[in-house]
Formats: sequence, structure tokens, C-alpha cells
Amino acid sequence: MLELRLIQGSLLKKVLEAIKDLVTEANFDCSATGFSLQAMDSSHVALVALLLRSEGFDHYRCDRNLSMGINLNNMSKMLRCAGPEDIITIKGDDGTDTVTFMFESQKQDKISDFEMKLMDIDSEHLGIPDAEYQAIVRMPSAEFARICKDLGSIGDTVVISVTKEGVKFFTRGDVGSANIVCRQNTSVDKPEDSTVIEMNEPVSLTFALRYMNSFTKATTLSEVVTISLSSELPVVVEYKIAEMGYIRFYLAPKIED
Amino acid sequence: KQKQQTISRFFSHD
Repeated sequence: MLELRLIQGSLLKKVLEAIKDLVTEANFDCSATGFSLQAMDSSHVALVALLLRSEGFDHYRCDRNLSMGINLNNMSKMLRCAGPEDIITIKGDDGTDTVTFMFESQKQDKISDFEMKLMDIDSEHLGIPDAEYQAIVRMPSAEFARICKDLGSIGDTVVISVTKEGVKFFTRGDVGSANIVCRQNTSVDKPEDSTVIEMNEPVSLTFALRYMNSFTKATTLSEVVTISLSSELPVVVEYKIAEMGYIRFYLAPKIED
Repeated sequence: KQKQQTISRFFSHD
């Protein structure tokens, strides 16, 4: 028996919109810890890890660990039928091949049940070790999205370099090149507008902009994005989900062939 | 020429 009630149902809608283009099918895992997902894109270049902690739900019942294979495009279609203010409850049962999404209006005057078919997904689960990063950049998520979009119109890859001067985003394409530097800037009044750079060592890595631009679909989930970089490791682009958990995107760097 | 690496090169299977 599974019953997860989320007052702020819009969070789940936003999570789906953030990952459905990167990953088409995935197993959602439900345990006492929370509702989670780990999945790679079809090219195995990027990985998304989502956690919505059980404490963040209004009601969380998960009698035993359950894995639900879901086509994310279909789930997104169903969640789009929920109103922006609706409360969403996810219901499932052991041994059935469906999951039900229940949408309740704030005033409780409209209740909808959408039943979706589950599927068997043979997914690989990867162990992600804790790592020390050479540099961690925290910046407004909208600013990061803007940079990725702008650079994506010029080139295919972005070189992200962190030095004590700041964080530099560089691309080159057929039409020319572009270089954007963001310096550390702390805003006391609005900490979410700050750019904070923690650097242990300078680092410079190259990534495909197509993936970075896909990650920025999570911008609506958090005002701040954290970018963790180390040579020889995938970059982690993390959006915290208010008081509930996070969505982390891992992207393998490009190297000189 | 640049080569795209895969995630599984960095993270091991559970």
C-alpha cells in the first residue's frame, strides 16, 4: 500500500516538466526515506537523481519498498490535468500494474482520479560516491539558465572555468565565440541573488550545452542553482526543492580525443 | 576533436 499526499502538488508537476525530456522511462522508488528516482538519458551521458523526502509530504504511507516503472511523458500528460493549486496524492498497491494520481482542489469541491499503467523497466542503478569538489558555484538559477540559452545559440559546448576571478562560461561556434564571466557577488538583502564561489583549486571542464539547457528546465523549482566541479568527475547541477529534497543532474565532461 | 564520455565511466553499478 502506497499513499503519498503532497499539498503543493505543483512541485510534482514541475519535477516532471524538468526531467521528461531528458529521460523517457524510469523507475520511481518509494521507501521510508522518500520518493526517489535515478535515471540516465538514452545516451548514458547524463544522469538525474531526484529525492522528495517523506517528511515533505502531508501524508506518507509506504508499507514496503516499491518500485514503479513509469513512462515520464505519460505521467506528465496526467499531471498536466491537475490544477496549479491542486493537492496531489499518489496511490499504489503491491501486485497491481497501475498507479493512481488523485487531484483535489483547494476547496475540496473537485476530486479527480487518474489511473496510469505501469511498465517493467530494467534500469541500471549506479552508486554515486560522495566527492570533494574543486569548486562549487552557487548562483541565481535564472541567470544560469540565461547563460546556457545564450551560449547555446552560438556553440555546442561550454567550457566552465573557475578561478579566483570568478566563474567563466565560454563557447565557440561557426559565427564566433562568447565569453561570460560572473564574479562573486553577495547580496545581503536577497541572498538568492548572490553568486558565491567556493574554490579549493582552479578547474576547467567542457560540457555539451544541449544537456545543460535541458537541466535548466528545473529553474522553476529553485531560485538558486549549485554547480559542483572537479576535473575527472561529472559536473553536478543541483536544484533544491523547498524543504523536500533536490533534483541533481550529473553530466560527464567532454575530453580531447 | 572532443570525445563525449559516459556517466558509467565514473559511477559504479550498485
